[in-house]
Amino acid sequence: GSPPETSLLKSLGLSAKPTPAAPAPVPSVLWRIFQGRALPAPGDRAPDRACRVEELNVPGNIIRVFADQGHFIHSGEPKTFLCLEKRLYFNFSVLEEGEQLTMAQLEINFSHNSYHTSSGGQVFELRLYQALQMSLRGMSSHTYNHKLLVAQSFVQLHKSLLFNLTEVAKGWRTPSKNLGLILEISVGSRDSAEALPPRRLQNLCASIDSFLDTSLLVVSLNQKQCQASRKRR
Amino acid sequence: SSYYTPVTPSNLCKPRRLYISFSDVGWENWIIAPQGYMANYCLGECPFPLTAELNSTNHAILQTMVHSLDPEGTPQPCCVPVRLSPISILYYDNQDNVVLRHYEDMVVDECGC
Repeated sequence: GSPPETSLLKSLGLSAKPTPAAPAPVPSVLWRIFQGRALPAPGDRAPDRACRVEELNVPGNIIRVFADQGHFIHSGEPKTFLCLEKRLYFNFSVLEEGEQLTMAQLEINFSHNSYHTSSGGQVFELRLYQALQMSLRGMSSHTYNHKLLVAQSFVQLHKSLLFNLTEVAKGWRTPSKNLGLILEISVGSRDSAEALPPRRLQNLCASIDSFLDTSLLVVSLNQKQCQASRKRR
Repeated sequence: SSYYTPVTPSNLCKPRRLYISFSDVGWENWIIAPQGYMANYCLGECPFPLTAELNSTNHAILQTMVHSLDPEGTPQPCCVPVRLSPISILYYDNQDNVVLRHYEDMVVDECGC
Protein backbone atom coordinates (compact mmCIF):
# COMPACT_ATOMS: atom_id res chain seq x y z
CA GLY A 1 0.00 0.00 0.00
CA SER A 2 0.88 3.68 -0.15
CA PRO A 3 2.79 5.16 2.81
CA PRO A 4 -0.35 6.81 4.29
CA GLU A 5 -2.25 3.53 3.98
CA THR A 6 0.56 1.56 5.59
CA SER A 7 0.67 4.07 8.41
CA LEU A 8 -3.11 3.83 8.88
CA LEU A 9 -3.02 0.05 8.93
CA LYS A 10 -0.21 0.12 11.46
CA SER A 11 -2.30 2.29 13.76
CA LEU A 12 -5.04 -0.34 13.46
CA GLY A 13 -2.56 -3.01 14.56
CA LEU A 14 -1.91 -4.49 11.11
CA SER A 15 1.48 -4.70 9.42
CA ALA A 16 -0.03 -4.65 5.90
CA LYS A 17 -3.37 -4.80 4.12
CA PRO A 18 -4.63 -8.38 4.50
CA THR A 19 -5.28 -10.32 1.31
CA PRO A 20 -7.44 -13.30 2.31
CA ALA A 21 -7.02 -16.21 -0.11
CA ALA A 22 -9.93 -18.50 0.71
CA PRO A 23 -12.02 -16.81 3.35
CA ALA A 24 -14.36 -19.11 5.25
CA PRO A 25 -17.86 -18.13 6.40
CA VAL A 26 -17.92 -15.93 9.48
CA PRO A 27 -18.44 -18.05 12.61
CA SER A 28 -21.82 -17.44 14.19
CA VAL A 29 -20.30 -16.57 17.55
CA LEU A 30 -18.43 -13.63 16.01
CA TRP A 31 -21.53 -12.42 14.16
CA ARG A 32 -23.52 -12.55 17.38
CA ILE A 33 -20.94 -10.53 19.29
CA PHE A 34 -20.49 -8.04 16.45
CA GLN A 35 -24.22 -7.46 16.05
CA GLY A 36 -24.71 -7.14 19.81
CA ARG A 37 -22.13 -4.37 19.80
CA ALA A 38 -23.34 -2.64 16.65
CA LEU A 39 -26.99 -2.66 17.70
CA PRO A 40 -27.13 -2.55 21.50
CA ALA A 41 -30.50 -3.05 23.15
CA PRO A 42 -32.21 0.25 24.10
CA GLY A 43 -31.06 1.43 27.52
CA ASP A 44 -27.94 -0.75 27.51
CA ARG A 45 -24.89 1.09 28.77
CA ALA A 46 -21.93 0.23 26.56
CA PRO A 47 -19.36 -1.61 28.68
CA ASP A 48 -15.70 -0.68 28.45
CA ARG A 49 -14.38 -2.98 25.76
CA ALA A 50 -10.84 -1.63 25.59
CA CYS A 51 -9.66 -4.23 28.10
CA ARG A 52 -12.42 -6.82 28.41
CA VAL A 53 -14.60 -9.01 26.21
CA GLU A 54 -17.80 -8.90 28.25
CA GLU A 55 -19.56 -11.35 25.95
CA LEU A 56 -17.08 -14.10 26.89
CA ASN A 57 -16.29 -12.76 30.36
CA VAL A 58 -12.52 -12.63 29.89
CA PRO A 59 -9.91 -9.87 29.63
CA GLY A 60 -9.15 -8.99 26.00
CA ASN A 61 -9.90 -6.74 23.06
CA ILE A 62 -9.21 -9.00 20.07
CA ILE A 63 -11.22 -12.13 19.23
CA ARG A 64 -9.93 -14.45 16.50
CA VAL A 65 -11.35 -17.63 15.08
CA PHE A 66 -8.43 -19.61 13.71
CA ALA A 67 -9.07 -21.94 10.81
CA ASP A 68 -7.65 -25.44 11.25
CA GLN A 69 -4.70 -26.06 8.90
CA GLY A 70 -4.12 -29.68 9.92
CA HIS A 71 -4.62 -32.69 7.68
CA PHE A 72 -6.41 -36.00 8.01
CA ILE A 73 -4.16 -38.83 9.14
CA HIS A 74 -6.88 -41.40 8.72
CA SER A 75 -10.55 -41.28 7.76
CA GLY A 76 -13.01 -43.19 5.63
CA GLU A 77 -13.17 -46.98 5.77
CA PRO A 78 -12.11 -48.07 9.25
CA LYS A 79 -9.18 -50.44 9.43
CA THR A 80 -9.09 -50.40 13.20
CA PHE A 81 -11.49 -49.24 15.89
CA LEU A 82 -10.51 -45.69 14.91
CA CYS A 83 -13.01 -43.90 12.68
CA LEU A 84 -11.12 -40.68 12.31
CA GLU A 85 -7.66 -39.44 13.08
CA LYS A 86 -6.73 -35.88 12.29
CA ARG A 87 -3.99 -33.44 13.05
CA LEU A 88 -5.23 -30.02 14.14
CA TYR A 89 -2.97 -27.05 13.60
CA PHE A 90 -3.62 -23.38 14.26
CA ASN A 91 -1.10 -20.87 12.99
CA PHE A 92 -0.36 -18.43 15.80
CA SER A 93 2.14 -16.35 13.85
CA VAL A 94 -0.51 -13.65 13.37
CA LEU A 95 -0.51 -12.82 17.07
CA GLU A 96 1.40 -9.61 17.61
CA GLU A 97 4.11 -8.96 20.12
CA GLY A 98 2.63 -7.69 23.37
CA GLU A 99 -0.65 -9.52 22.86
CA GLN A 100 -1.56 -11.60 25.88
CA LEU A 101 -3.64 -14.71 25.22
CA THR A 102 -6.50 -14.98 27.71
CA MET A 103 -8.79 -17.64 26.26
CA ALA A 104 -8.62 -20.45 23.71
CA GLN A 105 -11.61 -22.65 23.02
CA LEU A 106 -11.55 -25.49 20.53
CA GLU A 107 -14.79 -26.19 18.71
CA ILE A 108 -15.41 -29.43 16.84
CA ASN A 109 -18.44 -29.04 14.60
CA PHE A 110 -20.64 -31.86 13.40
CA SER A 111 -23.36 -31.38 10.86
CA HIS A 112 -26.63 -31.40 12.75
CA ASN A 113 -28.68 -32.58 9.79
CA SER A 114 -26.54 -35.52 8.86
CA TYR A 115 -27.29 -37.48 12.00
CA HIS A 116 -26.97 -41.01 10.82
CA THR A 117 -29.82 -43.25 11.88
CA SER A 118 -27.60 -46.31 11.67
CA SER A 119 -25.58 -45.05 14.60
CA GLY A 120 -28.70 -45.64 16.74
CA GLY A 121 -27.48 -43.71 19.76
CA GLN A 122 -24.05 -45.29 19.50
CA VAL A 123 -21.50 -43.85 21.87
CA PHE A 124 -18.28 -42.61 20.30
CA GLU A 125 -15.01 -41.96 22.07
CA LEU A 126 -13.06 -38.80 21.46
CA ARG A 127 -9.44 -38.33 22.43
CA LEU A 128 -7.45 -35.18 21.99
CA TYR A 129 -3.67 -35.20 22.30
CA GLN A 130 -1.16 -32.42 22.33
CA ALA A 131 1.71 -33.19 19.96
CA LEU A 132 5.01 -32.67 21.76
CA GLN A 133 7.39 -33.88 19.07
CA MET A 134 7.43 -33.88 15.27
CA SER A 135 6.49 -37.18 13.65
CA LEU A 136 7.85 -38.64 10.45
CA ARG A 137 5.59 -39.22 7.47
CA GLY A 138 3.91 -42.63 7.64
CA MET A 139 4.24 -43.01 11.39
CA SER A 140 0.98 -43.70 13.19
CA SER A 141 -0.13 -41.23 15.83
CA HIS A 142 0.48 -43.84 18.51
CA THR A 143 4.18 -43.47 17.97
CA TYR A 144 4.05 -39.70 18.44
CA ASN A 145 5.35 -38.22 21.56
CA HIS A 146 2.05 -36.81 22.67
CA LYS A 147 0.13 -35.94 25.79
CA LEU A 148 -3.52 -36.83 26.33
CA LEU A 149 -5.55 -33.69 26.98
CA VAL A 150 -9.14 -34.93 26.71
CA ALA A 151 -10.83 -38.32 26.63
CA GLN A 152 -14.60 -38.30 26.56
CA SER A 153 -17.61 -40.12 25.20
CA PHE A 154 -20.28 -38.50 23.10
CA VAL A 155 -23.35 -39.43 21.12
CA GLN A 156 -23.63 -37.89 17.72
CA LEU A 157 -26.58 -35.73 18.59
CA HIS A 158 -24.30 -32.88 19.50
CA LYS A 159 -23.89 -30.15 16.95
CA SER A 160 -20.53 -29.21 18.36
CA LEU A 161 -18.14 -30.02 21.17
CA LEU A 162 -16.17 -27.33 23.01
CA PHE A 163 -12.88 -27.69 24.86
CA ASN A 164 -10.97 -25.15 26.91
CA LEU A 165 -7.39 -25.12 25.60
CA THR A 166 -6.25 -21.81 27.11
CA GLU A 167 -3.20 -23.17 28.93
CA VAL A 168 -2.07 -25.34 26.00
CA ALA A 169 -2.50 -22.50 23.49
CA LYS A 170 -0.43 -20.09 25.61
CA GLY A 171 2.57 -22.30 24.83
CA TRP A 172 1.89 -22.05 21.09
CA ARG A 173 3.12 -18.44 21.05
CA THR A 174 6.56 -20.04 20.64
CA PRO A 175 6.45 -21.42 17.06
CA SER A 176 8.75 -24.36 17.82
CA LYS A 177 6.33 -25.48 20.55
CA ASN A 178 3.26 -25.29 18.34
CA LEU A 179 3.08 -28.80 16.94
CA GLY A 180 -0.68 -28.92 17.04
CA LEU A 181 -3.07 -31.54 18.32
CA ILE A 182 -4.13 -35.03 17.33
CA LEU A 183 -7.86 -35.73 17.30
CA GLU A 184 -9.06 -39.33 17.39
CA ILE A 185 -12.66 -40.50 17.19
CA SER A 186 -13.46 -44.15 17.63
CA VAL A 187 -16.46 -46.41 18.09
CA GLY A 188 -16.42 -47.15 21.78
CA SER A 189 -13.38 -48.92 23.13
CA ARG A 190 -11.00 -51.15 21.17
CA ASP A 191 -12.57 -54.26 22.76
CA SER A 192 -16.16 -53.30 22.03
CA ALA A 193 -15.30 -52.28 18.44
CA GLU A 194 -13.50 -55.56 17.79
CA ALA A 195 -16.65 -57.39 18.85
CA LEU A 196 -18.64 -55.64 16.11
CA PRO A 197 -19.04 -57.12 12.61
CA PRO A 198 -16.83 -55.16 10.14
CA ARG A 199 -19.88 -54.00 8.16
CA ARG A 200 -21.51 -52.62 11.29
CA LEU A 201 -18.27 -50.89 12.28
CA GLN A 202 -18.03 -49.38 8.81
CA ASN A 203 -21.60 -48.05 9.01
CA LEU A 204 -21.01 -46.55 12.41
CA CYS A 205 -17.85 -44.83 11.28
CA ALA A 206 -19.64 -43.52 8.20
CA SER A 207 -21.89 -41.57 10.52
CA ILE A 208 -18.81 -39.66 11.64
CA ASP A 209 -18.50 -38.41 8.06
CA SER A 210 -20.67 -35.64 9.31
CA PHE A 211 -17.48 -34.38 10.91
CA LEU A 212 -17.24 -30.92 9.45
CA ASP A 213 -14.46 -28.82 10.79
CA THR A 214 -12.63 -27.60 13.80
CA SER A 215 -11.79 -24.06 14.78
CA LEU A 216 -10.12 -22.32 17.67
CA LEU A 217 -11.66 -19.24 19.27
CA VAL A 218 -8.87 -17.16 20.78
CA VAL A 219 -9.21 -14.00 22.85
CA SER A 220 -6.18 -11.85 23.43
CA LEU A 221 -5.42 -8.55 25.10
CA ASN A 222 -3.42 -5.87 23.33
CA GLN A 223 -1.86 -4.22 26.38
CA LYS A 224 -0.97 -1.00 24.54
CA GLN A 225 -4.57 -0.33 23.52
CA CYS A 226 -5.86 -1.20 26.97
CA GLN A 227 -3.31 0.97 28.79
CA ALA A 228 -4.01 3.95 26.49
CA SER A 229 -7.71 3.73 27.29
CA ARG A 230 -7.09 3.47 31.07
CA LYS A 231 -4.63 6.36 31.03
CA ARG A 232 -7.11 8.61 29.22
CA ARG A 233 -9.91 7.82 31.65
CA SER B 1 -9.17 47.53 21.42
CA SER B 2 -9.49 43.80 20.72
CA TYR B 3 -9.77 42.62 17.15
CA TYR B 4 -13.29 41.17 16.84
CA THR B 5 -14.94 39.59 13.82
CA PRO B 6 -18.46 38.21 14.32
CA VAL B 7 -18.87 34.51 13.47
CA THR B 8 -22.19 33.05 12.36
CA PRO B 9 -23.42 29.98 14.34
CA SER B 10 -22.98 27.68 11.32
CA ASN B 11 -19.27 28.48 11.25
CA LEU B 12 -18.74 27.54 14.88
CA CYS B 13 -16.70 24.51 15.86
CA LYS B 14 -18.96 21.44 15.91
CA PRO B 15 -19.16 17.86 14.62
CA ARG B 16 -20.02 17.46 10.95
CA ARG B 17 -21.38 14.30 9.39
CA LEU B 18 -18.89 12.08 7.61
CA TYR B 19 -19.67 8.54 6.47
CA ILE B 20 -16.55 6.45 5.89
CA SER B 21 -17.11 3.69 3.37
CA PHE B 22 -14.48 0.95 3.46
CA SER B 23 -15.02 0.23 -0.23
CA ASP B 24 -14.07 3.86 -1.02
CA VAL B 25 -10.64 3.22 0.49
CA GLY B 26 -10.30 -0.20 -1.16
CA TRP B 27 -10.61 -2.21 2.06
CA GLU B 28 -13.80 -4.08 1.16
CA ASN B 29 -11.90 -7.29 0.31
CA TRP B 30 -10.84 -7.93 3.87
CA ILE B 31 -13.22 -5.95 6.10
CA ILE B 32 -16.35 -8.04 6.60
CA ALA B 33 -18.38 -5.63 8.70
CA PRO B 34 -19.28 -2.88 9.01
CA GLN B 35 -19.15 -1.85 5.35
CA GLY B 36 -18.79 1.68 6.60
CA TYR B 37 -19.71 3.83 9.58
CA MET B 38 -20.59 7.39 10.56
CA ALA B 39 -17.20 8.66 11.70
CA ASN B 40 -17.90 12.45 11.62
CA TYR B 41 -15.27 15.16 11.88
CA CYS B 42 -14.77 18.53 13.54
CA LEU B 43 -14.89 21.80 11.68
CA GLY B 44 -15.53 25.40 12.54
CA GLU B 45 -14.06 28.40 14.18
CA CYS B 46 -13.19 29.02 17.81
CA PRO B 47 -13.88 32.76 17.87
CA PHE B 48 -13.45 35.41 20.54
CA PRO B 49 -15.08 35.26 23.04
CA LEU B 50 -15.26 31.48 23.53
CA THR B 51 -18.54 30.32 24.98
CA ALA B 52 -19.27 27.30 27.14
CA GLU B 53 -20.96 25.58 24.19
CA LEU B 54 -17.65 25.46 22.39
CA ASN B 55 -16.15 23.07 24.97
CA SER B 56 -13.10 25.26 25.33
CA THR B 57 -10.08 24.46 27.42
CA ASN B 58 -8.50 27.13 29.63
CA HIS B 59 -5.60 27.13 27.23
CA ALA B 60 -7.94 27.84 24.31
CA ILE B 61 -9.51 30.79 26.18
CA LEU B 62 -6.09 32.36 26.75
CA GLN B 63 -4.95 31.61 23.20
CA THR B 64 -8.13 33.28 21.87
CA MET B 65 -7.37 36.35 23.95
CA VAL B 66 -3.80 36.54 22.64
CA HIS B 67 -5.05 35.93 19.10
CA SER B 68 -7.51 38.80 19.42
CA LEU B 69 -4.62 41.07 20.39
CA ASP B 70 -2.14 39.69 17.84
CA PRO B 71 -4.02 37.95 15.00
CA GLU B 72 -0.92 37.74 12.81
CA GLY B 73 1.39 36.18 15.39
CA THR B 74 -0.97 33.78 17.19
CA PRO B 75 -3.50 31.52 15.49
CA GLN B 76 -7.01 30.87 16.74
CA PRO B 77 -7.41 27.66 18.74
CA CYS B 78 -8.16 24.57 16.68
CA CYS B 79 -11.48 22.79 16.52
CA VAL B 80 -10.74 19.20 17.55
CA PRO B 81 -12.55 16.06 18.78
CA VAL B 82 -13.04 16.08 22.55
CA ARG B 83 -15.18 12.97 22.88
CA LEU B 84 -14.86 9.90 20.69
CA SER B 85 -16.45 6.48 20.85
CA PRO B 86 -15.23 3.04 19.78
CA ILE B 87 -16.43 0.59 17.17
CA SER B 88 -15.73 -3.09 16.54
CA ILE B 89 -14.52 -4.29 13.15
CA LEU B 90 -14.86 -7.81 11.78
CA TYR B 91 -12.21 -8.72 9.22
CA TYR B 92 -10.15 -11.49 7.60
CA ASP B 93 -6.43 -11.59 8.25
CA ASN B 94 -3.73 -12.95 5.94
CA GLN B 95 -4.22 -16.50 7.23
CA ASP B 96 -7.97 -16.39 6.44
CA ASN B 97 -8.77 -16.27 10.14
CA VAL B 98 -11.76 -14.17 11.15
CA VAL B 99 -10.92 -11.41 13.61
CA LEU B 100 -13.22 -9.21 15.69
CA ARG B 101 -11.30 -6.29 17.06
CA HIS B 102 -12.28 -3.40 19.27
CA TYR B 103 -10.95 -0.01 18.25
CA GLU B 104 -11.11 3.04 20.50
CA ASP B 105 -11.57 6.62 19.24
CA MET B 106 -13.23 5.88 15.91
CA VAL B 107 -16.36 8.06 16.01
CA VAL B 108 -16.34 11.80 16.75
CA ASP B 109 -19.16 12.52 19.20
CA GLU B 110 -18.22 16.03 20.36
CA CYS B 111 -15.86 18.72 19.23
CA GLY B 112 -14.22 21.48 21.22
CA CYS B 113 -11.69 24.27 21.06
